[in-house]
Amino acid sequence: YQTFEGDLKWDHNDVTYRILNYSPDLDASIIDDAFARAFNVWSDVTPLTFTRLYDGTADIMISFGKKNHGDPYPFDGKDGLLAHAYPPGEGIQGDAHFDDDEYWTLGSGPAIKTYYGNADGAMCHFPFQFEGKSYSTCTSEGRDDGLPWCATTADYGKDKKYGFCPSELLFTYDGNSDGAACVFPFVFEGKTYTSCTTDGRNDEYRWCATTASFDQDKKYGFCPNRDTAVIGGNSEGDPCHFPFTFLGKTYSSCTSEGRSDGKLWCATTSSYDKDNKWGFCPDKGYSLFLVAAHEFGHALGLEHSNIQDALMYPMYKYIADFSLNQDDIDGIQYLYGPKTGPKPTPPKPSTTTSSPATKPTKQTPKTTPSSRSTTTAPVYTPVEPSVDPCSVDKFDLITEIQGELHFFKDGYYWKSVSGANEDRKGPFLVSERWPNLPTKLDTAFEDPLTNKVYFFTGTQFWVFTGQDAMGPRRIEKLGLPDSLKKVEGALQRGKAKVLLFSGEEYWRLDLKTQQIDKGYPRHIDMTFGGVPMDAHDVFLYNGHYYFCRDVYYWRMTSRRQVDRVGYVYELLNCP
Amino acid sequence: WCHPIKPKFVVFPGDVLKNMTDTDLAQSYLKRFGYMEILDKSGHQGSVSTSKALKRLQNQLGLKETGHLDQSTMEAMKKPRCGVPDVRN
Repeated sequence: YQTFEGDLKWDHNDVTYRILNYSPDLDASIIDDAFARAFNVWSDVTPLTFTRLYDGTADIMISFGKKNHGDPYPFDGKDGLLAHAYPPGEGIQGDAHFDDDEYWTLGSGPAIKTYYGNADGAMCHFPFQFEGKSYSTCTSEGRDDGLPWCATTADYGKDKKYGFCPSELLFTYDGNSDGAACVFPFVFEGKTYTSCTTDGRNDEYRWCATTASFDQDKKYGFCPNRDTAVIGGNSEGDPCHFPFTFLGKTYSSCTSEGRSDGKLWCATTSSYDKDNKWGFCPDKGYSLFLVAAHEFGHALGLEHSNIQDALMYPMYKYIADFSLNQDDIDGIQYLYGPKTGPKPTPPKPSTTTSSPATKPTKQTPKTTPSSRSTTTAPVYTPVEPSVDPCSVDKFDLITEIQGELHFFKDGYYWKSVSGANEDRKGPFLVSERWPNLPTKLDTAFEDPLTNKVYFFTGTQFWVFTGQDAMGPRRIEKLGLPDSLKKVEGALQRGKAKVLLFSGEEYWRLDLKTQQIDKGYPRHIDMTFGGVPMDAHDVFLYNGHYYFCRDVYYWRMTSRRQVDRVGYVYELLNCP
Repeated sequence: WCHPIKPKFVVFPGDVLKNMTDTDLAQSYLKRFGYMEILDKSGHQGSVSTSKALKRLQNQLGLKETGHLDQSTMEAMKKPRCGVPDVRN
């Protein structure tokens, strides 16, 4: 850990904070809660206490802003810089600023609190079923007033639990209208508006009047973002318009065409070419809680750590079950000392003679022998999840085996089936199904003729027939150059050839001769135009070629045209 | 098999990326996060070479210290992060 020069710290333990404004992405109560939990991260291990002020000057003033937001360090639009904070002291010192061009969530996709309805403000449940259709966003289907709503359980038809989603038709935030809804149309400086606008402001926040005339009544509020709204770009808050045309081509889903950074975007009118109105498509977003906990570390006197698992490491990483790293604890306790007083004790189960407390026992599933088959396929039992696959930003390898897409990470794997409207399966232990493989794998493919599965890691490979393995053997045996460090992807071609990818080149392996064909390597760009040159995984699935980089995939048809760019977690059927 | 499509990149209105080259991005990153201007032991501020700055960055981020703008370093520079500088100066 590091502290600021001179060990800057607060000279009192009862630190105050004030939330100056809110983000349109999240309900105020969720933001309040995220900040409170972020302070608790530090008060749990130090004698510090944090008290919220609602007016006046607090030690830590918290605000959301975009680009130039009033200090010398402008933000940079979506992604990149997420937030910053100043070390303890007077004035701007101690303050924390959050980039509102980010999509703020709790880290795993839209966190939509509902209003009114009959669900007591519960969060939306995505996806949910309504009249035979599955919805992954709020919808105004089934209503004639246009109000977006969602179910708060998986099946509206069964449970009838619902609430309304944030929209300007329901409420505004901040401003001077006590949360009243927008009134459309409204008049501002003689012009009539039928939707929220950023006119009249230089901070890019969308607002509306809450009476028919702002000019007359001066009543206004800020518009909450709908979950279907685009992020950033130049149409913040507007929904995608599908289909839209871009460079003469029609798109009916978000695309990364035209961008070198792979981010998904859409136009918010029917023609980007004509209107140039666009924004980024909503993604998993950044956890406000995790980023705030990091920034409050700065506000308390910690600089960046070079320990990758520390909260004070400068890069963002989503962790579902967060706990402070010892490096963070050592750092903050160096400044403020350890927490004093008795440690909280966990609640004990109450025991009575009539109902003795018992330890939960592991239940073994009962199996029924099948009368149809005399041979039994091995059953691999899911193990306790070590990690949420939907928050993995880079799988070790992805490949299709026996019609199911397999996602490998750190000795575990998950499975998902295309088109199956069901959750992924797993995690399973790799060692249970393919014994003696190393934990870290680079790529794999199934031989379509023999169903043998080839695994590659570093300069070695294994060939599995069921659970029987041949290997490890060195990849030079296949005719690959001995300078090659690893094989990162594989595409089956026909029934006897496989393309093996490494870096910016690929080789063609003849499965019959077990040798690389003459005329290879070839440069990826010569054959596969429009996919990233630094893909860390390449695989064949449902007749399409997939090239993965981080959380994105580029899908290519067999005619080698990129027809879709998406998120890997879509393939995993993540919510 | 048709001819592969050549990607065409567009500068979107208001997009801050502005098609920066990797070298431009690295220079701006190293400067922005404090790796280029270092205080020496006597308290004087001086510039260091890009190679030294890269090594310091690679050390800070737990990457292999090559002093070159390699792929893992570029990937790290493109990751979302906190805006507070890494190097005290």
